Amino acid sequence: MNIFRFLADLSHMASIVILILQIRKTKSAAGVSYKTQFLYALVFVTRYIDIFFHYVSLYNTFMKIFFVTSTIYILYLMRVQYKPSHDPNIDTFRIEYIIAPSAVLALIINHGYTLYEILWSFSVWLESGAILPQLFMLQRTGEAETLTVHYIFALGIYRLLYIPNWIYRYVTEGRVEPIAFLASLIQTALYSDFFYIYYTKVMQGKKFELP
Amino acid sequence: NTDSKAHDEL
Repeated sequence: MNIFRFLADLSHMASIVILILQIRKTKSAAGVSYKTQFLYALVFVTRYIDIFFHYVSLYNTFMKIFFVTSTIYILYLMRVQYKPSHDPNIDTFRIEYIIAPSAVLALIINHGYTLYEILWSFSVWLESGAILPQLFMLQRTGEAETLTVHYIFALGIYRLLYIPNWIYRYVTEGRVEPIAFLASLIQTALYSDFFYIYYTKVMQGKKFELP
Repeated sequence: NTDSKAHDEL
């Protein structure tokens, strides 16, 4: 494992911890897109189905369990514990627009026509667009809690860091992962606007507000 | 590429 992948995983983990802390601290899930969280749960369940038949390492297994359980816990917090704080009227992005293209791409571009490979490919494409409901919500409200902003930032950094990881692995191991590489470029592109505003406002201690 | 099937990442 190289430093890029490790830092990426840590930042991914941090993003989820930030979100859980925010919801628990404020006893509210206001500003958080339930749809994005639902899509991530779907991403993890479809990708980590191999936990039952494909052992990689203790680290890998631990992280998979963490991502699945923590995301389902967030869904629980939003749906049950702090349900009144979540306003579905501003969380209006149609998730069919992300799920359907991901399914089509998974059927066209994959590593083989087995259920496992198609689900894996689906999860990768789905992940690249899963943040859209959250960004859409941010755009509608125009501003966000600092912690929500840090959450989105940490999540964006995670997939961005996987790009040098793949370049590094291509150079050192000759390993090629074109599907995840391309999906990651798409995902990072979706974040570019957000990163820009984060840099120009939040880094200078200002409130996150869209121009 | 058989390597890409390994899926050893998260």
